[in-house]
This record gives sequence, C-alpha cells and structure tokens, in this order.
Amino acid sequence: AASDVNEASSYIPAAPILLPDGVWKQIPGGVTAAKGFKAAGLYGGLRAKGEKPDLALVTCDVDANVAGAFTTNVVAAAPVVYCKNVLSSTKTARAVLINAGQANAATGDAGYQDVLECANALATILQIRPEEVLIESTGVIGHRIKKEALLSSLPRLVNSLSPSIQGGDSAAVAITTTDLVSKSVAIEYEVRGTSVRVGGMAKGSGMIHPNMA
Amino acid sequence: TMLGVITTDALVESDVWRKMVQVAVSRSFNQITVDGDTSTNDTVIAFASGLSGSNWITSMNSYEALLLQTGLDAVMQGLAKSIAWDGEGATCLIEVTVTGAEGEAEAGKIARSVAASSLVKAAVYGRDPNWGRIAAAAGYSGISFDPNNLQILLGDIMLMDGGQPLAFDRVAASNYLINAGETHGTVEIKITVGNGPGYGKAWGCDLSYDYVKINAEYTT
Repeated sequence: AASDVNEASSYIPAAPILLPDGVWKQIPGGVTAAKGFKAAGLYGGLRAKGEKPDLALVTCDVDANVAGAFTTNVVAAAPVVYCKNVLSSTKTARAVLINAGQANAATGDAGYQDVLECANALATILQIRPEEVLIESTGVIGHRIKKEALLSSLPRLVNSLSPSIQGGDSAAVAITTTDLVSKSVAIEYEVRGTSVRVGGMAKGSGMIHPNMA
Repeated sequence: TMLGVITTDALVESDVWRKMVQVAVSRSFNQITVDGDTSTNDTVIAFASGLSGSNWITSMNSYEALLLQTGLDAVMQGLAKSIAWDGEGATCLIEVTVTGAEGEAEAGKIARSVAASSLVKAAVYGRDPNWGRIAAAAGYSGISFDPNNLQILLGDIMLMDGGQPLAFDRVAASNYLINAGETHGTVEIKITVGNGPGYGKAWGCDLSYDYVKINAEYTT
C-alpha cells in the first residue's frame, strides 16, 4: 500500500501554487496537513486509457463539520445530486470518495443507484453511516462509473489511507483527468497562540467555468 | 470539470463554516474560466475537524473567523489559479484585476467577463496587446460604468486612460506577452472603471490551437 501511495504521488508533476500574500505560511502537504485527516489515491481500473491513479479517498478521524458548493448546471451529475441531498439533512461527514474516468453525469436513475452503492460499500468498510460518505466524480459525461472496478478497489484504497504528505499528494494525482499537473496546497497560521491549518486539493483543466452555490 | 476538497482543523460552527466556504468559493473557483463551459460535476467539499484546539468560531465577524476566512480564501484562490494556469492548451495564466467598481460583486463580474472573452484569450495567445477587446469585454459584462473612466494596463504598461487609447510602446507590450507565454507565467490585466470601493479578480488562460486539438480528440 505504501508503495502504491508513493508511486501515485509522483505520476504527474505538481502545479506551481500562486498563493496570495498574508499572515500564513505555506507548508508541505495538501488535504492531510490539517489535524485529523488521512488520504489515499491509487489506480482502480476506472480510466479508459493508461494506469494513472483514478480513485481517491479523504477521511476524517472525527465527525467533521462539512460544507459543499455545487454546480448550478441543471443537468447535474448523480454524485452532485447525492451530495446535495446528504448535506441538506446532515451537518457532519467523515469521508469523500472521488473517482476519475467517468463523470456519472446524464446517467439517469441507474447512475444515482451507482452512487448509493458506492457510498454504502465504503461506509461498511469504514464502519460509518452511509450518509457520512460524500462522492465526487469526474471524467467522461454520459458514462456510468465502472462500479465493479471501483468496489473491488475500496479495501485496498482504505488500507492505503495515510496522514502523510504522500497520502495527500497521491489523492491529488488520482482525481486528475486531462490535467498536466496536480494541485495541492496547505497553509498554517497562528491565532491567539494556536496553530491552525487549512489545506486542499483540486483538479480541473477543461470544461471550466464554475458557477457553484 | 473542477473538483475540490478542502480540510481544516479549525473549530467552527456548522452554519458559519458553510457561509465561509461559499464566500471563499465566490472569490476563487467561481472567478476562474478556461473555456466558458460549466460542468455537470463541479463540486467543492470542505471539512472542518475542529482538532486544532483553537477557539470555537460561532460568528462570521469574530477575529478568529476573519483569519480563517482569509486563509480559506487564500487556499482556494491558490488552487483556482493553478486550474486556470493548467487550462487545456494554455501557455500562460491571465489574471484580471478590476478596481473602482461599486462593489466586490460588480468588480468580480467585470473581471470574469474579460477573463472569459475568447477574443481577449486569443489576443494573448497571439501576443497582441489588444486594449479594444479588453474594453469591449468589460463593457458587455452587464455591469454599468462610465466608459470615460476606463483605464487599462497590461502589466505595468498603460494602454488606455480616461476612456482614451494611449500611444503605448507596442513592442514592449507584446514582449511582455511573449515572455509570459514562453515561461508559462502570468499576464496581468488591470482595469479601473471608476472611483468606487469595489475590487475583484478573475483568472483565465490564453486560447491556443491545442485547446481545439485536445477537445476534438477527447470525447465527453
């Protein structure tokens, strides 16, 4: 598993991150920089071509307050509809599972059932409630996710979870599609003597004109 | 499609966290554009674990909240800019800054209108300091301003002031664009539309032949 994570994190180079100036300092890492978070990314066989990692997982050790912003495109993908439903009824979550390869958009009821199955399967492995699992997908529109490949990869993905920088970096690579670089950043600042960290990862290269709410 | 996952160990109340995330998204991811196509899947999920041991944030107006908001804005802007920098076929990042608008929303809308203009993006790829296209894109943004107050700079080179085109050094301006393209750097377009307090930024990239090639060959 450690080998998987290290390999995944070096598959494509990291983007130059152009942080605005402020009271913070940039620190190594991304989503795993803040306390309580683990991440992993690996190849699960979802991509049509190549063996670049395509499955990422970010988890929190505790119930985390969760917020979401989603496309306002009325033709929203199944995972978008699922996450909006979940966040309308709960304030906390423990995990987000992300696949690259298929967007699971314009896939109708079957696509939504796929999301539910994936969330349930991951919740069982993590021993949490399904509504504590959120899902993001990216890739080809109109294609359902390769569910069997995804489900069979989940135990390996969970076993690969790590609070390390490599864990976050491997997840950042695994969510990319046509991206030439991975995007991951973390900052740290002091507030009344306590260190607070904010980190993140993102992907995107084309079909980019977000209007999220 | 753009996806994002944000994490923090700040201790913040749920409703406050959700407001903060939307504000930061509006200042970052919602201010980028590569090709004008809004995806079916754009999503940002943001977790706050509360494990830092910091004070409990229950109001948007507290000192702790303001610090967290600026940090959140910075992380999201850093990621958003890297998406625009990595736009399909791009040779450079375009950063548009608008000042003098009535408010932040108005400034942001003008900035994004310029960043999204296919003609501005193509001009940047062609290393053409085309102030007319920039002015036009600002003008059709849907935000009203007095064109006699319009000022446009490319980097530090002023192309237009008081609504009037200037006799600028075209070679220097073109070289500025060439250098940005050759180094995959940043082209700064600075626009002033009046004397208001509104300030906003948007980010995009130039439009190259490769964009069409990539999307003609990659099915969606």
